[in-house]
Amino acid sequence: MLEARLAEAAILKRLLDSIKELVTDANFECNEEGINLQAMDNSHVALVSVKLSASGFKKYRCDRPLPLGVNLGSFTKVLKCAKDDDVCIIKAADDADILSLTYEARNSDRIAEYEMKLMDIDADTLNIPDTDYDARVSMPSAEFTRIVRDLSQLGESVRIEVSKEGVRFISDGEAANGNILLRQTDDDAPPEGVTIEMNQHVNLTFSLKYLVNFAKSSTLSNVVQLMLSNDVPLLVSYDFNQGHIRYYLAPKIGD
Amino acid sequence: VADQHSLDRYFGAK
Repeated sequence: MLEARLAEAAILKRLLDSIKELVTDANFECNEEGINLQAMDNSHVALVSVKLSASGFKKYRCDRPLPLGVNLGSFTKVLKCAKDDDVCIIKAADDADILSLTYEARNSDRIAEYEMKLMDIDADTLNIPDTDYDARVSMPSAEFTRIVRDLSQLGESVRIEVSKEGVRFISDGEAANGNILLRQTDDDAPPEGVTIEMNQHVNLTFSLKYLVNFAKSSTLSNVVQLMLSNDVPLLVSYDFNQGHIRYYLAPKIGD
Repeated sequence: VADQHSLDRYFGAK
């Protein structure tokens, strides 16, 4: 069985907001180390990977590995019934087809109980190799959100170029184009500043639609890391106290 | 026009 007590429902609410438009159904894989989710979007171009460590919960118990197949739309609706600062307890019995959620109000005796149907989801798990990326960029997550939102007004794609000069985001739309250069900030480390590590010049193009979606995770962390190597998927990573959310996005290829 | 490969091409199934 699973019993996990989260100090604040906000983390789960934000996580669901970050993935619900990318993925419809997914397995939350629970084991004694915590809860993991890996799912691809329909087109298999983007992948989201979530980790919530057991140590990030106020109380956590999972006797044996348990996949909780969830419709993310339904989960979002049930989580909307929780206040951000409610204590959130999730429970599932072995082989059960129900996930129960309890929200305990912080400053009152209100206890709300919800149940959600679980489903069998047959999804392939991808084996993501450890990669030594050619470039790592760390920047304020709000800055990344602004860049991808701004450029998505102009075109469908963004070219990300990492060079000695810094990291440049370039959008070439039909009617307008734009580019934004971020230089490494020498006197300011993350979360406010930008750091760039580069072994090799990188030049890759990605669909902005997905990046705008990934940027929703800025509610979970003030810092985002972009890891890039030529001709391999981009890794966009947000770390927070209880775990992380990572996105992989296949690069666009020239014709 | 640029296009994308699927991630299956980069990451093998477990």
